[in-house]
Amino acid sequence: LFTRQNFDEDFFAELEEILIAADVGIETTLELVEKLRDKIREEKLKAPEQVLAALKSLILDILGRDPVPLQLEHKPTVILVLGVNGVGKTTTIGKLAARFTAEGKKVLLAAGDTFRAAAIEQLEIWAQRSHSDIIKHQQGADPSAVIFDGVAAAAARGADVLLCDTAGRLHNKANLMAELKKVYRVVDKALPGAPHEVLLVLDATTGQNSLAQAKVFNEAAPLTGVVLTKLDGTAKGGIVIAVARQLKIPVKFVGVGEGIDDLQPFDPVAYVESIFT
Amino acid sequence: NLSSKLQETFRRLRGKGKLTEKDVNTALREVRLALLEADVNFKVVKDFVATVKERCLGSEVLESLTPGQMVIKIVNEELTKLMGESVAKLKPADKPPTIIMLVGLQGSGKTTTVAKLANHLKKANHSPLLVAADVYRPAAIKQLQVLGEQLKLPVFQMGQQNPVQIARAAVEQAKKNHNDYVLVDTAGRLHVDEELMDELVQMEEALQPQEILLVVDAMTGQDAVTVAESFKNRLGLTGIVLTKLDGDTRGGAALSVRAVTGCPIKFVGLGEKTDAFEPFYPDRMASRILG
Ligand SMILES: Nc1nc2c(ncn2[C@@H]2O[C@H](COP(=O)(O)OP(=O)(O)OP(=O)(O)O)[C@@H](O)[C@H]2O)c(=O)[nH]1
Ligand SMILES: Nc1nc2c(ncn2[C@@H]2O[C@H](COP(=O)(O)OP(=O)(O)OP(=O)(O)O)[C@@H](O)[C@H]2O)c(=O)[nH]1
Ligand SMILES: [Mg+2]
Ligand SMILES: [Mg+2]
Repeated sequence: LFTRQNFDEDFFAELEEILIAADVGIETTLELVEKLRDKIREEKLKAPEQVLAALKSLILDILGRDPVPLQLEHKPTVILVLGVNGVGKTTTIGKLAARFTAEGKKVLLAAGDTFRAAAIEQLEIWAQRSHSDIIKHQQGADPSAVIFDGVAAAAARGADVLLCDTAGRLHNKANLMAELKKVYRVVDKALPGAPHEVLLVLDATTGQNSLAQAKVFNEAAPLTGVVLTKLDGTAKGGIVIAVARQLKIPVKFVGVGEGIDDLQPFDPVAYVESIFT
Repeated sequence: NLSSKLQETFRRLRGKGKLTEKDVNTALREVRLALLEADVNFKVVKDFVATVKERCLGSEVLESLTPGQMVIKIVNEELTKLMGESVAKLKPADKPPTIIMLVGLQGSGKTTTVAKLANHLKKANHSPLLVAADVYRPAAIKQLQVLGEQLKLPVFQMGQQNPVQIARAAVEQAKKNHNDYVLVDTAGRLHVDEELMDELVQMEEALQPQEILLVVDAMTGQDAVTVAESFKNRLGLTGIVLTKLDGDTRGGAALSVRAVTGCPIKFVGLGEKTDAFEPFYPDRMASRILG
């Protein structure tokens, strides 16, 4: 593609295919290519390498060029983790907890998934692995009650960070989204201003549905960031570009494996490079 | 939706007399967009549109009074044909037990699907044995045990041993206890993880299963083709289970996986409970993908 000399329709078609294959989505892809044509005209770009650089620059205009860190100044900082079923919420909490305890922070986990089989046991293992404590009730308990207790315990014990796990839920289930709204309200009641971070976990292998997920979850609990998981596979998760553009929600971390260390801060420049390799 | 977009496209084109190939291309662009929005893989879309185009260049469309409706009819027919037939049957062994392996990416819904399949078999008067062969994920064995308890069905586990050994021992127990189905829950894995893919190859070799079902999340995007191809190249896949179809994804991954593996989609998951399990209906899937 980038050894061509002229920018004919085949050239743009091939660029579109790279973006579509990365799950950028057809709407965002067509907008990006349209902007690229303007840039080529305005800046009189001649070489294919210039055009590729221009396209990467357009994407970075949307994603931002600098990593966006977590807001960790509050004590305790309350982080709510949500998303649809199976995307990697519980595992991501384990990884985040380990990051914080390695920095000498006191970390508490709240087992807010009281529904799925062995969800609490799964989080307990991550608590052990990351040297953090866990607040849990019995299976079937009210998730809001567990998370309320988690916030109270975090404040009482002087924890630096409270990570709240929630059950996976499909965003088109009104009753489950109502439950999530209640959890969000309860956290704020327990500690005004909390949650300080609301992270949506998105699976890189998911297609356009991630945008719908982001929109609906954002309405239930205003999102402060995205964690994009399973980037160690072959999917690129390009839908985060549309999420950034339409909802202004930044990707803060990426999951790159199932191990406790497999979490990295999101580096927009490296990410955009990876779409084209 | 696609139907109204095509009606509109042809309404605008009609005014200028007889339809040409160029007009058909304009209409097919709408079909391409609709399928890409539905997450169908772009290469699968290319092939599909080419097939549809061939039929659209005949008189059935060019001389129709309602060409938009004709194109929709052709798209629906070709899509339903590609989806295959409703094949919710499992291939039984000549001598019990019938062995079924469930495989797929992390978080696709395998463990839950094993429980649903066991429930489905129990309701049809079979006696399945569930096998906890995921020795990696925290509390995976416990998860299957809890589901087995809910269904009052036996779960075979040997703690964190070699998954292939666990599965073989389970088959021996099934023979002793007259379980006529053995359902093996395997750990989620990446198609690009050589070591873990080798583990599945060894398991297939050791068990000689009647079925290997690839469990695919209905919201999977373009990657569905790469994943399905890799699993198909290494294993004797016999079927697909599409999960989380109770979401609002258009589910184009179904078309991608069908096109690339040729395997029948046997069942769909429609919820988190163990009874949220149904046979796959190709015509319903086709109209869902078209939106
Ligand atoms: N390869 C890979 N696997 C991951 C990653 N993150 C999570 N997983 C795996 O994905 C599967 C699901 O992870 P969970 O943490 O249980 O996901 P969840 O969102 O909490 O799931 P539910 O609570 O059931 O909705 C597990 O097998 C994890 O090991 C990642 O970054 N890469
Ligand atoms: N809504 C809905 N949720 C489902 C369906 N199937 C599975 N799930 C949920 O998806 C999540 C992941 O399911 P699991 O059965 O743990 O997935 P898995 O493939 O075994 O995961 P790993 O073993 O980590 O690879 C859980 O929260 C399940 O309850 C479905 O058809 N609909
Ligand atoms: Mg979880
Ligand atoms: Mg599992």
